[in-house]
Amino acid sequence: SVDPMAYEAQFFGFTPQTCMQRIYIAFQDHLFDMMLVVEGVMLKKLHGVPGCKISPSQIRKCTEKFLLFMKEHFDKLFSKMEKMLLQLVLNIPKNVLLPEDRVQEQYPYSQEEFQALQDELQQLQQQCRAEVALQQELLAELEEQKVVKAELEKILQCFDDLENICREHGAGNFKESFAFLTQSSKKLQDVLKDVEEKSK
Amino acid sequence: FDELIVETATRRKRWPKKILVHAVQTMKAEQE
Amino acid sequence: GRAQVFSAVVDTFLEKLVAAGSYRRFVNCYRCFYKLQPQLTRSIYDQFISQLQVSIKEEIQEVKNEGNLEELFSSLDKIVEEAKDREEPAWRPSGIPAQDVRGALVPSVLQQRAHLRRALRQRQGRSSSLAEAVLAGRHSIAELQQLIQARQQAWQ
Repeated sequence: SVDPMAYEAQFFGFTPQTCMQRIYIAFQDHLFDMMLVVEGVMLKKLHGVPGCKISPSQIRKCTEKFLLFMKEHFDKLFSKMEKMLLQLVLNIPKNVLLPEDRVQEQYPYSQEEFQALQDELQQLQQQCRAEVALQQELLAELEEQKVVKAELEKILQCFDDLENICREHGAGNFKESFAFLTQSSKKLQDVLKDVEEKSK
Repeated sequence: FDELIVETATRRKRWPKKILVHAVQTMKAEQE
Repeated sequence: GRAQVFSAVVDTFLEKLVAAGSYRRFVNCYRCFYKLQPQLTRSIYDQFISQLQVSIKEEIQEVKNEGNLEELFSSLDKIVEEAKDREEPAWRPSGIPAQDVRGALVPSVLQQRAHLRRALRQRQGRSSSLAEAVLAGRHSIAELQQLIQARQQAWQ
Protein backbone atom coordinates (compact mmCIF):
# COMPACT_ATOMS: atom_id res chain seq x y z
CA SER A 1 0.00 0.00 0.00
CA VAL A 2 1.37 3.33 -1.01
CA ASP A 3 1.53 6.05 1.62
CA PRO A 4 0.41 9.08 -0.42
CA MET A 5 2.10 11.38 2.16
CA ALA A 6 -0.73 13.82 1.44
CA TYR A 7 -0.07 15.79 4.61
CA GLU A 8 3.54 16.33 3.52
CA ALA A 9 2.25 17.33 0.08
CA GLN A 10 0.00 19.85 1.84
CA PHE A 11 3.09 21.42 3.43
CA PHE A 12 5.67 21.10 0.63
CA GLY A 13 3.35 21.60 -2.31
CA PHE A 14 4.67 18.39 -3.88
CA THR A 15 4.73 14.76 -2.78
CA PRO A 16 8.05 13.65 -1.26
CA GLN A 17 8.03 10.67 -3.63
CA THR A 18 7.92 13.06 -6.59
CA CYS A 19 10.82 15.00 -5.14
CA MET A 20 12.85 11.83 -4.75
CA GLN A 21 11.93 10.68 -8.23
CA ARG A 22 13.00 14.06 -9.60
CA ILE A 23 16.37 13.67 -7.87
CA TYR A 24 16.74 10.02 -8.93
CA ILE A 25 16.10 10.72 -12.60
CA ALA A 26 18.41 13.77 -12.58
CA PHE A 27 21.26 11.90 -10.85
CA GLN A 28 20.84 8.93 -13.12
CA ASP A 29 20.92 11.18 -16.18
CA HIS A 30 24.15 12.74 -14.94
CA LEU A 31 25.70 9.33 -14.44
CA PHE A 32 24.71 8.23 -17.93
CA ASP A 33 25.88 11.51 -19.44
CA MET A 34 29.24 11.22 -17.69
CA MET A 35 29.66 7.68 -18.93
CA LEU A 36 28.98 8.82 -22.48
CA VAL A 37 31.55 11.60 -22.08
CA VAL A 38 34.12 9.08 -20.76
CA GLU A 39 33.42 6.78 -23.67
CA GLY A 40 33.57 9.67 -26.15
CA VAL A 41 36.98 10.78 -24.88
CA MET A 42 38.34 7.25 -25.10
CA LEU A 43 37.00 6.65 -28.60
CA LYS A 44 38.42 10.01 -29.71
CA LYS A 45 41.81 9.06 -28.22
CA LEU A 46 41.80 5.61 -29.83
CA HIS A 47 40.77 7.15 -33.11
CA GLY A 48 44.07 9.08 -33.01
CA VAL A 49 46.20 5.98 -32.32
CA PRO A 50 47.35 4.39 -35.64
CA GLY A 51 46.77 0.63 -35.96
CA CYS A 52 44.77 0.54 -32.75
CA LYS A 53 43.13 -2.88 -32.33
CA ILE A 54 40.49 -1.82 -29.80
CA SER A 55 37.11 -1.47 -31.51
CA PRO A 56 34.39 0.96 -30.41
CA SER A 57 32.14 -1.97 -29.55
CA GLN A 58 34.81 -3.21 -27.15
CA ILE A 59 34.88 0.18 -25.46
CA ARG A 60 31.07 0.12 -25.42
CA LYS A 61 31.16 -3.26 -23.67
CA CYS A 62 33.53 -1.83 -21.07
CA THR A 63 31.24 1.11 -20.58
CA GLU A 64 28.22 -1.11 -20.12
CA LYS A 65 30.13 -3.27 -17.64
CA PHE A 66 31.20 -0.26 -15.57
CA LEU A 67 27.80 1.39 -15.86
CA LEU A 68 26.01 -1.80 -14.81
CA PHE A 69 28.18 -1.96 -11.75
CA MET A 70 27.71 1.74 -10.97
CA LYS A 71 23.97 1.54 -11.58
CA GLU A 72 23.59 -1.33 -9.11
CA HIS A 73 25.40 0.65 -6.43
CA PHE A 74 23.64 3.81 -7.43
CA ASP A 75 20.21 2.17 -6.93
CA LYS A 76 21.22 0.57 -3.65
CA LEU A 77 22.64 3.81 -2.29
CA PHE A 78 19.77 5.86 -3.65
CA SER A 79 17.11 3.70 -2.02
CA LYS A 80 18.95 4.10 1.30
CA MET A 81 19.12 7.86 0.77
CA GLU A 82 15.45 7.97 -0.22
CA LYS A 83 14.45 6.03 2.88
CA MET A 84 16.39 8.41 5.13
CA LEU A 85 15.14 11.57 3.45
CA LEU A 86 11.53 10.39 3.52
CA GLN A 87 11.89 9.54 7.20
CA LEU A 88 13.99 12.42 8.48
CA VAL A 89 13.54 15.36 6.17
CA LEU A 90 10.56 15.18 3.86
CA ASN A 91 8.14 13.97 6.46
CA ILE A 92 5.83 15.52 9.01
CA PRO A 93 5.97 13.71 12.37
CA LYS A 94 2.65 12.27 13.54
CA ASN A 95 2.45 14.64 16.50
CA VAL A 96 2.88 17.74 14.33
CA LEU A 97 -0.07 19.79 13.08
CA LEU A 98 0.39 22.32 10.28
CA PRO A 99 -0.47 25.93 11.17
CA GLU A 100 -3.40 26.09 8.77
CA ASP A 101 -4.97 23.14 10.60
CA ARG A 102 -4.50 24.47 14.15
CA VAL A 103 -8.14 25.49 14.19
CA GLN A 104 -9.12 21.82 13.91
CA GLU A 105 -7.64 21.09 17.31
CA GLN A 106 -8.64 24.35 18.97
CA TYR A 107 -12.28 23.66 18.17
CA PRO A 108 -12.79 19.89 17.90
CA TYR A 109 -16.50 20.07 17.05
CA SER A 110 -18.32 16.90 16.09
CA GLN A 111 -21.01 17.06 13.43
CA GLU A 112 -23.71 17.01 16.12
CA GLU A 113 -22.02 19.77 18.10
CA PHE A 114 -21.60 21.85 14.96
CA GLN A 115 -25.23 21.27 14.07
CA ALA A 116 -26.25 22.29 17.58
CA LEU A 117 -24.16 25.44 17.14
CA GLN A 118 -25.92 26.18 13.85
CA ASP A 119 -29.31 25.55 15.47
CA GLU A 120 -28.40 27.93 18.29
CA LEU A 121 -27.52 30.58 15.71
CA GLN A 122 -30.91 30.07 14.03
CA GLN A 123 -32.65 30.35 17.38
CA LEU A 124 -30.71 33.49 18.34
CA GLN A 125 -31.60 35.05 15.00
CA GLN A 126 -35.26 34.26 15.54
CA GLN A 127 -35.09 35.68 19.05
CA CYS A 128 -33.47 38.83 17.71
CA ARG A 129 -36.19 39.17 15.10
CA ALA A 130 -38.83 38.57 17.77
CA GLU A 131 -37.28 41.28 19.91
CA VAL A 132 -37.30 43.66 16.97
CA ALA A 133 -40.95 42.90 16.33
CA LEU A 134 -41.72 43.34 20.03
CA GLN A 135 -39.92 46.68 20.05
CA GLN A 136 -41.93 47.80 17.07
CA GLU A 137 -45.14 46.86 18.84
CA LEU A 138 -44.05 48.62 22.00
CA LEU A 139 -43.02 51.70 20.06
CA ALA A 140 -46.37 51.64 18.29
CA GLU A 141 -48.18 51.44 21.61
CA LEU A 142 -46.09 54.31 22.97
CA GLU A 143 -47.15 56.37 19.96
CA GLU A 144 -50.74 55.38 20.60
CA GLN A 145 -50.40 56.24 24.27
CA LYS A 146 -49.15 59.69 23.31
CA VAL A 147 -52.33 60.28 21.31
CA VAL A 148 -54.58 58.88 24.01
CA LYS A 149 -52.86 60.90 26.71
CA ALA A 150 -53.25 64.02 24.63
CA GLU A 151 -56.96 63.32 24.26
CA LEU A 152 -57.42 62.59 27.96
CA GLU A 153 -55.49 65.71 28.87
CA LYS A 154 -57.75 67.67 26.55
CA ILE A 155 -60.78 66.34 28.42
CA LEU A 156 -59.17 67.22 31.73
CA GLN A 157 -58.43 70.59 30.29
CA CYS A 158 -62.17 70.96 29.56
CA PHE A 159 -62.98 70.37 33.20
CA ASP A 160 -60.31 72.89 34.18
CA ASP A 161 -61.68 75.37 31.66
CA LEU A 162 -65.17 74.83 33.05
CA GLU A 163 -63.96 75.50 36.56
CA ASN A 164 -62.02 78.52 35.40
CA ILE A 165 -65.17 79.92 33.83
CA CYS A 166 -67.01 79.39 37.04
CA ARG A 167 -64.23 81.02 38.98
CA GLU A 168 -64.14 83.95 36.55
CA HIS A 169 -67.82 84.50 37.28
CA GLY A 170 -67.37 84.47 41.02
CA ALA A 171 -68.22 80.86 41.61
CA GLY A 172 -65.06 79.74 43.36
CA ASN A 173 -66.11 76.32 44.56
CA PHE A 174 -68.48 75.06 41.95
CA LYS A 175 -70.26 72.65 44.25
CA GLU A 176 -71.01 75.32 46.88
CA SER A 177 -71.94 77.87 44.31
CA PHE A 178 -74.12 75.32 42.58
CA ALA A 179 -75.77 74.57 45.95
CA PHE A 180 -76.03 78.34 46.51
CA LEU A 181 -77.50 78.76 43.03
CA THR A 182 -79.97 75.96 43.72
CA GLN A 183 -80.95 77.56 47.03
CA SER A 184 -81.28 81.06 45.59
CA SER A 185 -83.30 79.77 42.65
CA LYS A 186 -85.44 77.84 45.15
CA LYS A 187 -85.87 81.10 47.14
CA LEU A 188 -86.75 82.90 43.98
CA GLN A 189 -89.40 80.28 43.24
CA ASP A 190 -90.79 80.71 46.80
CA VAL A 191 -90.80 84.48 46.47
CA LEU A 192 -92.42 84.16 43.07
CA LYS A 193 -95.09 81.88 44.47
CA ASP A 194 -95.59 84.28 47.35
CA VAL A 195 -96.00 87.21 45.04
CA GLU A 196 -98.43 85.28 42.87
CA GLU A 197 -100.58 84.33 45.89
CA LYS A 198 -100.61 87.95 47.18
CA SER A 199 -101.46 89.25 43.76
CA LYS A 200 -104.54 86.86 43.62
CA PHE B 1 -2.10 9.58 -8.68
CA ASP B 2 0.65 12.02 -7.73
CA GLU B 3 -1.21 14.92 -9.27
CA LEU B 4 -4.36 13.86 -7.45
CA ILE B 5 -2.50 13.88 -4.14
CA VAL B 6 -0.99 17.32 -4.77
CA GLU B 7 -4.32 18.69 -5.98
CA THR B 8 -6.14 17.33 -2.93
CA ALA B 9 -3.47 18.55 -0.53
CA THR B 10 -3.44 21.99 -2.13
CA ARG B 11 -7.20 22.24 -1.77
CA ARG B 12 -6.98 21.12 1.85
CA LYS B 13 -4.47 23.91 2.43
CA ARG B 14 -6.19 26.73 0.59
CA TRP B 15 -9.91 26.12 0.33
CA PRO B 16 -10.91 26.31 4.01
CA LYS B 17 -9.60 29.90 4.07
CA LYS B 18 -11.42 30.71 0.82
CA ILE B 19 -14.64 29.16 2.08
CA LEU B 20 -14.18 30.98 5.37
CA VAL B 21 -14.07 34.32 3.57
CA HIS B 22 -17.42 33.59 1.95
CA ALA B 23 -18.89 32.21 5.17
CA VAL B 24 -17.87 35.35 7.07
CA GLN B 25 -19.35 37.53 4.32
CA THR B 26 -22.59 35.57 4.60
CA MET B 27 -22.65 35.95 8.36
CA LYS B 28 -21.97 39.67 8.14
CA ALA B 29 -24.78 40.02 5.61
CA GLU B 30 -27.08 38.13 7.96
CA GLN B 31 -26.04 40.42 10.80
CA GLU B 32 -26.90 43.45 8.70
CA GLY C 1 17.82 20.98 11.01
CA ARG C 2 16.30 19.35 7.97
CA ALA C 3 18.41 21.34 5.55
CA GLN C 4 21.63 20.08 7.15
CA VAL C 5 20.37 16.49 7.25
CA PHE C 6 19.33 16.76 3.61
CA SER C 7 22.77 17.97 2.53
CA ALA C 8 24.53 15.43 4.73
CA VAL C 9 22.49 12.54 3.34
CA VAL C 10 23.10 13.61 -0.26
CA ASP C 11 26.83 14.12 0.39
CA THR C 12 27.02 10.65 1.94
CA PHE C 13 25.25 9.19 -1.07
CA LEU C 14 27.75 10.87 -3.35
CA GLU C 15 30.76 9.74 -1.30
CA LYS C 16 29.56 6.16 -1.27
CA LEU C 17 28.79 6.25 -4.99
CA VAL C 18 32.28 7.54 -5.72
CA ALA C 19 33.76 4.97 -3.36
CA ALA C 20 31.85 2.23 -5.19
CA GLY C 21 33.06 3.46 -8.54
CA SER C 22 36.69 3.18 -7.49
CA TYR C 23 39.59 3.67 -9.89
CA ARG C 24 40.46 0.01 -9.52
CA ARG C 25 36.91 -0.93 -10.59
CA PHE C 26 37.15 1.57 -13.47
CA VAL C 27 40.44 0.11 -14.68
CA ASN C 28 39.04 -3.35 -14.26
CA CYS C 29 36.19 -2.51 -16.65
CA TYR C 30 38.29 -0.50 -19.15
CA ARG C 31 41.25 -2.94 -19.05
CA CYS C 32 41.94 -2.81 -22.82
CA PHE C 33 42.06 1.03 -22.84
CA TYR C 34 44.07 1.13 -19.61
CA LYS C 35 46.81 -1.10 -21.09
CA LEU C 36 47.07 1.25 -24.01
CA GLN C 37 46.85 4.62 -22.11
CA PRO C 38 47.31 4.21 -18.32
CA GLN C 39 47.95 7.93 -17.59
CA LEU C 40 45.04 9.03 -19.73
CA THR C 41 42.82 6.47 -18.06
CA ARG C 42 43.66 8.02 -14.69
CA SER C 43 42.93 11.52 -15.81
CA ILE C 44 39.71 10.47 -17.57
CA TYR C 45 38.63 8.71 -14.35
CA ASP C 46 39.52 11.71 -12.17
CA GLN C 47 37.62 14.05 -14.48
CA PHE C 48 34.68 11.63 -14.60
CA ILE C 49 34.45 11.54 -10.81
CA SER C 50 34.90 15.28 -10.24
CA GLN C 51 32.46 16.17 -13.03
CA LEU C 52 29.93 13.68 -11.67
CA GLN C 53 30.22 15.24 -8.22
CA VAL C 54 29.92 18.78 -9.60
CA SER C 55 26.86 17.99 -11.70
CA ILE C 56 25.13 16.11 -8.88
CA LYS C 57 25.79 18.98 -6.44
CA GLU C 58 24.52 21.49 -8.99
CA GLU C 59 21.46 19.32 -9.50
CA ILE C 60 20.72 19.19 -5.81
CA GLN C 61 21.05 22.96 -5.57
CA GLU C 62 18.62 23.29 -8.47
CA VAL C 63 16.15 20.94 -6.78
CA LYS C 64 16.44 23.02 -3.59
CA ASN C 65 15.78 26.22 -5.52
CA GLU C 66 12.91 24.71 -7.51
CA GLY C 67 11.17 23.38 -4.45
CA ASN C 68 12.16 26.30 -2.22
CA LEU C 69 13.42 23.56 0.06
CA GLU C 70 15.71 25.59 2.30
CA GLU C 71 12.87 27.83 3.43
CA LEU C 72 10.40 24.94 3.69
CA PHE C 73 12.87 22.89 5.74
CA SER C 74 13.53 25.69 8.21
CA SER C 75 9.85 26.50 8.64
CA LEU C 76 9.06 22.81 9.11
CA ASP C 77 11.86 22.62 11.72
CA LYS C 78 10.13 25.44 13.60
CA ILE C 79 6.70 23.79 13.39
CA VAL C 80 8.17 20.49 14.63
CA GLU C 81 10.03 22.29 17.41
CA GLU C 82 6.78 23.89 18.59
CA ALA C 83 5.14 20.46 18.79
CA LYS C 84 8.06 18.81 20.61
CA ASP C 85 6.17 18.62 23.93
CA ARG C 86 3.18 16.75 22.59
CA GLU C 87 3.18 12.98 22.34
CA GLU C 88 -0.21 12.06 20.97
CA PRO C 89 -0.75 12.03 17.20
CA ALA C 90 -2.06 15.31 15.84
CA TRP C 91 -5.22 15.87 13.82
CA ARG C 92 -5.09 14.85 10.19
CA PRO C 93 -7.54 15.58 7.36
CA SER C 94 -10.41 13.14 7.68
CA GLY C 95 -10.93 12.71 3.95
CA ILE C 96 -14.42 14.14 4.35
CA PRO C 97 -14.11 17.73 3.09
CA ALA C 98 -17.39 18.87 4.64
CA GLN C 99 -16.23 17.65 8.03
CA ASP C 100 -12.82 19.31 7.79
CA VAL C 101 -14.23 22.58 6.47
CA ARG C 102 -16.63 22.59 9.39
CA GLY C 103 -13.70 22.64 11.76
CA ALA C 104 -12.27 25.63 9.92
CA LEU C 105 -15.59 27.48 10.15
CA VAL C 106 -16.13 26.96 13.87
CA PRO C 107 -14.24 30.08 15.08
CA SER C 108 -16.33 32.32 12.84
CA VAL C 109 -19.56 30.61 13.80
CA LEU C 110 -18.64 31.07 17.47
CA GLN C 111 -17.95 34.75 16.78
CA GLN C 112 -21.34 34.98 15.06
CA ARG C 113 -22.96 33.36 18.07
CA ALA C 114 -21.26 35.82 20.44
CA HIS C 115 -22.38 38.71 18.23
CA LEU C 116 -25.97 37.47 18.15
CA ARG C 117 -25.98 36.89 21.89
CA ARG C 118 -24.71 40.44 22.41
CA ALA C 119 -27.25 41.83 19.96
CA LEU C 120 -30.04 39.86 21.62
CA ARG C 121 -29.02 41.12 25.07
CA GLN C 122 -29.02 44.68 23.78
CA ARG C 123 -32.39 44.25 22.15
CA GLN C 124 -33.82 42.56 25.20
CA GLY C 125 -32.54 45.45 27.29
CA ARG C 126 -34.15 47.94 24.93
CA SER C 127 -37.37 45.93 24.83
CA SER C 128 -37.61 45.79 28.59
CA SER C 129 -37.05 49.54 28.92
CA LEU C 130 -39.67 50.10 26.22
CA ALA C 131 -41.97 47.68 28.03
CA GLU C 132 -41.47 49.66 31.25
CA ALA C 133 -42.26 52.84 29.37
CA VAL C 134 -45.40 51.23 27.95
CA LEU C 135 -46.49 49.97 31.37
CA ALA C 136 -45.81 53.41 32.85
CA GLY C 137 -47.78 54.92 29.98
CA ARG C 138 -50.68 52.53 30.57
CA HIS C 139 -50.54 53.35 34.25
CA SER C 140 -50.60 57.07 33.68
CA ILE C 141 -53.46 56.68 31.20
CA ALA C 142 -55.38 54.70 33.80
CA GLU C 143 -54.69 57.46 36.28
CA LEU C 144 -55.87 60.08 33.80
CA GLN C 145 -59.02 58.04 33.16
CA GLN C 146 -59.66 57.76 36.91
CA LEU C 147 -59.07 61.48 37.25
CA ILE C 148 -61.49 62.21 34.49
CA GLN C 149 -63.92 59.73 35.96
CA ALA C 150 -63.70 61.50 39.34
CA ARG C 151 -64.14 64.93 37.78
CA GLN C 152 -67.00 63.65 35.72
CA GLN C 153 -68.69 62.10 38.76
CA ALA C 154 -68.16 65.35 40.63
CA TRP C 155 -69.93 67.16 37.84
CA GLN C 156 -72.55 64.50 37.68
